[in-house]
Amino acid sequence: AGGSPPTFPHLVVELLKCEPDEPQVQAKILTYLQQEQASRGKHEKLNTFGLMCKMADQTLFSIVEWARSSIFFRELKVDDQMKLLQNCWSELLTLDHVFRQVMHAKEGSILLVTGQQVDYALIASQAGATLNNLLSHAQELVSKLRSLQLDQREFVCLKFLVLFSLDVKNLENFHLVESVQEQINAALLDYVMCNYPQQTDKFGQLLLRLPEIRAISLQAEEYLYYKHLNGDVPCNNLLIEMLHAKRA
Amino acid sequence: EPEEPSLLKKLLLAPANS
Repeated sequence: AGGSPPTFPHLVVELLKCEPDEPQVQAKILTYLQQEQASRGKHEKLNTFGLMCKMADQTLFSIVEWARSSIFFRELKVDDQMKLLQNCWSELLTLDHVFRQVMHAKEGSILLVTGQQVDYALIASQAGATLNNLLSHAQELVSKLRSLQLDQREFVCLKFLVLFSLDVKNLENFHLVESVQEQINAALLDYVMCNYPQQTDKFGQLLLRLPEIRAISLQAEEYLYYKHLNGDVPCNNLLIEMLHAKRA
Repeated sequence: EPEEPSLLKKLLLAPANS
């Protein structure tokens, strides 16, 4: 209390070490999208929605890169890794987007993974009812997490809790998933109690956000699948493969 | 018909620095 330096459980420090270099990810995805658009003929340019899909696809690549180089996950066999990622890819995308807005903290604008800002009202004016509903659910979650003062240490813990889901069946190494869940929950509780002693229910409130992230991500998948059936989503990419994986 | 190779599997099996 009284300005003591923040204390991080050792495991939280280890999780932070797995975080990607944000500016590098930003530059990589922005460059990719610019090249992708420039390489297309005048009449094949991607529209806004198509660019957003490509951006989500590239963000998925960076999420897979983060996972496979992360503590615990890198110990798993590929089949287990695939099952875990196929289960939670849309939640990790949702959590990534929501956390970026929590940190961005600029009412009325959305910060993209490329570092660009988009006017929220502009998107809302172009989007249909379903996408608007989805965006407003995400923004409600952003507000809740902002008032909870979610920080990066807690964010990385939530990412691992989402990745190592106990809902995934037929894993060869389910024991590791259980152990990671236990360790991360303990580390998160320890961190929150030490660094936010005045927010006695913060740990519980953070965990209560996980089903909300799941609900938003499933709504996003439904929307994306509907748009895919309409032929509005660029195909032959990781995003489409993951979308189909759960339906297979 | 051979199944389309999984992009996710390729990514997970790729060498670390690729």
